[in-house]
Amino acid sequence: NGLRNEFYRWKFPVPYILGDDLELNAKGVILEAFEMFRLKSCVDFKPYEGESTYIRFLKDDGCWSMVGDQQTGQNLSIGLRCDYKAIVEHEILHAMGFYHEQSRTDRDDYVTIWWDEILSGHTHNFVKYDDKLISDLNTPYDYESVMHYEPFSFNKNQSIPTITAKIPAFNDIIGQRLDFSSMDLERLNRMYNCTSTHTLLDQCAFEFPNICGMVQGPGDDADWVHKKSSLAGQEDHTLVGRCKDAGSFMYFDTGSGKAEDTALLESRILYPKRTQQCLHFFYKISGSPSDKLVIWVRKDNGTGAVNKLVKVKTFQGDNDQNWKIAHVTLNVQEKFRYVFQGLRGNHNSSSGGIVIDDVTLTETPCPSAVWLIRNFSRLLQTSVSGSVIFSPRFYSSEGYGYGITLYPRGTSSYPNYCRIAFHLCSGENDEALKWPVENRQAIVTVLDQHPDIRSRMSPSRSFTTDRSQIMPGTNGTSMWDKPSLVGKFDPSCNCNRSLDWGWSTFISHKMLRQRNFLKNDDLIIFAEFKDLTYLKHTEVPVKLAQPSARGLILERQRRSAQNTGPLEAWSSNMGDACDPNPCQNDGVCVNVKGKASCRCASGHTFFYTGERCQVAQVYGNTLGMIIGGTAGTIVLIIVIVSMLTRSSM
Amino acid sequence: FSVRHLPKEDARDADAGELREDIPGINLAAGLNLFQGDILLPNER
Repeated sequence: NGLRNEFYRWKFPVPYILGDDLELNAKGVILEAFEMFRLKSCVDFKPYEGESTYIRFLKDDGCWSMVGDQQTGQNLSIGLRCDYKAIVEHEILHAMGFYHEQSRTDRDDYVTIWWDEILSGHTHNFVKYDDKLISDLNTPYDYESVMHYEPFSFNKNQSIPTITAKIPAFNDIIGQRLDFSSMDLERLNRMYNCTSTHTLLDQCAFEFPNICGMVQGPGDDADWVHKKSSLAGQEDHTLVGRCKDAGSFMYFDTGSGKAEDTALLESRILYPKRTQQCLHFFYKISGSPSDKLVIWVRKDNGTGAVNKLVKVKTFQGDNDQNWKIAHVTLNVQEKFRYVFQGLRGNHNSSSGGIVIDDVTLTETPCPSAVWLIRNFSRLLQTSVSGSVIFSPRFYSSEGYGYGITLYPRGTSSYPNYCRIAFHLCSGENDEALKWPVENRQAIVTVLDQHPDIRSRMSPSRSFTTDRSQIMPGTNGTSMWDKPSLVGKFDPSCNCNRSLDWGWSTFISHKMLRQRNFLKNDDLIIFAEFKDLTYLKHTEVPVKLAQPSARGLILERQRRSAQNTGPLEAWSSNMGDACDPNPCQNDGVCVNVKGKASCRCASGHTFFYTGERCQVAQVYGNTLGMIIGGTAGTIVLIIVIVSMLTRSSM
Repeated sequence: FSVRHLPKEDARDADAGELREDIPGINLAAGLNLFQGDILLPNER
């Protein structure tokens, strides 16, 4: 449901300002949403540096945005209770030029609007748009869109919906606030002609015989085998063996051979843009516990040859033959390949080997805490409301110890949800660290284990520690003081755990069974504890807008263009300066303090300028191509003619 | 894992223990009546 008029499209990167009225958590969530755009699309953002157009994020009442680039700088509000990743993504998608899904021209084919159930004075919230104004970008109606409203929006009666799906199964889906849907991304990428994303370098589910351009390493003893899911216990991770004749993985058989036998699997050559990457994959070592999986990086040696090997991490076998998740931080700035080395251990024989699947390489930091909980369905069955399990202790990059508390069957108020909470743990660095620990953002994410990272819709919640969060029943003791002072001892970690701070409705049991949250019956939770102190003062003053200089190559022509009189005269003679529209060539009229001002349309080749958009101009690069092409043709003709002349002589 | 029980007062909620409100609910509670719930129109519209 995107605006057709290309005038409202952004040029990337989009300049942004984070207003200092924003909550610290909101600032962190906005930056997290930017990273999702960079990971899944070509949309990019940069701090404002005096550009004529920008988005200024501020904390006003509620969550709202304008639709499309207004070309003048615009505000976007992330108010109280709006600081969720999916809500920020929703508002930014408005700014990118998208309306709500349920206002599509053809929406009545897919949803029913219950007009009698809408709050008085709010029916305008359910208007639909003419397809002259908006385009569906040739995509079907998307119940899963993050731009769709939920069934109970603007309802009179708390239990009666105002909007329902014609296919009832989607009543639980519309209004999802997990993340972008695949269709949201398809549309965004179509609208902005995206061909790649900023931070996704590589991913492979090994579903196709080309294995994503990976190659068997030179000089090794054996090869990795591209294998299909077969018997029970030999399922892939992508499809978990659910699909006949599909679901493949890479396998190094360590059953026979000699100790130290090696098989290398190398990625194609990759070109990083940032300095840090995260290699993320699933693996299992199903043979001997003495087998190893080693991750290497083969870098450019300075001459352009990619042959400088650096060992990064080793995964040792154990007796656990389940799929495990792995994250490996790479720090590469030159072209490189990542390498999986299977290493046979010192054993006589075994039935099994090393398996890898669903590999992803992003230019983002790896999560600092990854908690994998096996047999989650059984845990759900055997738990009761209020019972909890604690994660192991993790450490943040600064050295603070922390953990996650999971209430599988939630609390008495919400027994159909999992409650997930964050707490601090005492740790080995406590004496060196500053307490209470304030201005840190705790982010908890339940991983949707979809093999394509762009299709993952993982719910995420966050809060920021501050001095207002006080221990109950104390005289102002901070919850974020040293856990050895304010926490309780837990023998499972041999540490003190603080009170937890979390979300009773983090994820419903119904949602857990959808998507890929419980693949292999494993629940995976990521957690971060990041210092946001550097975001306390981010506001920069807006500079006087400079006139846009894009493509102004025919300025002389614009000045000499025939005009039909100054717009000011038009404005002063009319009641509404924009009625009738004085702008030509599909220009949009904007009433600026009672005077008409034209916002001219633009296309791929031409754009319009002039007070009334009366002058068609050609973009500089197009003109360059035309001039270059013409000059080249003339030169070619001269050469051919001279050659023909010589040969005839 | 060992499954345990915690005293109720040991658990505090970042969102006041409520279901996450969606955008229309947040904006209605804030007294806003924007176009389509959360769209700010340019002044002339």
